[in-house]
Amino acid sequence: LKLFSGDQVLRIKAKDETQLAVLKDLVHFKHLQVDFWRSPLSPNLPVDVRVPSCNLQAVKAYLKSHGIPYSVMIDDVQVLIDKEREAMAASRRL
Amino acid sequence: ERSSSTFSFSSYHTIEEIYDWIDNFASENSNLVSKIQIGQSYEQRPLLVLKFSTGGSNRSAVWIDTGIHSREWITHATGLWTANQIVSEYGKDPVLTSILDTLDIFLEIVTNPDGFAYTHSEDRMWRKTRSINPGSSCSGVDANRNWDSNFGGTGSSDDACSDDYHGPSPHSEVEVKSIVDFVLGHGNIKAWISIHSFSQLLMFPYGYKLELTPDHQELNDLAREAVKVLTTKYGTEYTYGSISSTIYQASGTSIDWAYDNGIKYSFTFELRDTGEHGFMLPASEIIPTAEETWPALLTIIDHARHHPY
Repeated sequence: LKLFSGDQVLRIKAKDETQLAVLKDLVHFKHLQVDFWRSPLSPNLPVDVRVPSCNLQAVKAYLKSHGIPYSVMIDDVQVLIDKEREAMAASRRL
Repeated sequence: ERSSSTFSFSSYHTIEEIYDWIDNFASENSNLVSKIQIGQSYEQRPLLVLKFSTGGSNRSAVWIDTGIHSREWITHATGLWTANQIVSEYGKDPVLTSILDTLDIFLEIVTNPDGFAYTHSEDRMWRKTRSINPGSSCSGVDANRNWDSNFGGTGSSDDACSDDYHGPSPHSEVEVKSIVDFVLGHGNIKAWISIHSFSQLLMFPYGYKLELTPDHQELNDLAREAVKVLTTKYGTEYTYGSISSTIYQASGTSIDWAYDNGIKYSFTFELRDTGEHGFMLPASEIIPTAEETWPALLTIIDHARHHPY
């Protein structure tokens, strides 16, 4: 059973095409194991990316070094998964 | 004995619960609903389609699928609610009643059952099918890059480890092939709606190229109308347009295949995103999401009904 403890989802807003290209490069850095929930497509659209906890520092540093603004959309993915499970179990009992 | 009337639509469910519900739902509403098995998944799960029909033979029909990307749980949940809504509203809602008096509706709620089961048992974030890729340690194919519509082109990956992996050949995934065979065998599908989540978009062909379809203006106008009625419900804002102009070029998608095979009214939804949870949309948002999607679905289907071709 795969755990997502400490994984975060970052919402990133690229300002222009240059920053968008930097985000697209992130797709190719396979060692960072990022999972794009919303892909880098246009500066008008936000990008959401799940980042494993072990690579958070590296990804955030990468974004900062390129001046790309982001916010933490989900602080801990596993907490939400646990809540989903509890909700499903409660529903089943009901 | 279990009844589908005790089922909670405001909760997420396992595949076993959904399959049980489908059985009960079809048997309790046999005047309007029948269950069709169109194939078996890679891991031998039944691929089930609900047929809503008031009679006739080989009527013009609408195809709706939810959950081809297994981690998008809100789509399966919306599919369940929608199925129930069709039965509940037939005879009450004049638009739906008129639709079902002339058209059939086919609804596949769990389009990727192996992936869906895997999201419950192993990896909540799983998106692909679960087929084994010879020569790779990575499993699965993106079932929405596996269609024979510019297969292997821009916006799909040849890396079996990628979430966008297009697979070894067009329709290599039995989950895709089963739909292709069913739809081509039927021969009278006039509208196609593939439901995904969660970016609040309503899109139409093409995805694999930037060119506009010959029907672009009509599809664009219809998308605008559908988005308008969707937004009216709770103020949820959607963007609409062709896949390639709205978000990205993507090859091998279902709606491009449908369009290129003569189904003019081909659309794909990306359902609600609160900007807070992504695929982990709280269960409390299931019913609002389904409710706002419903009038948009009816708008598209009713347009197809009034514009035979």
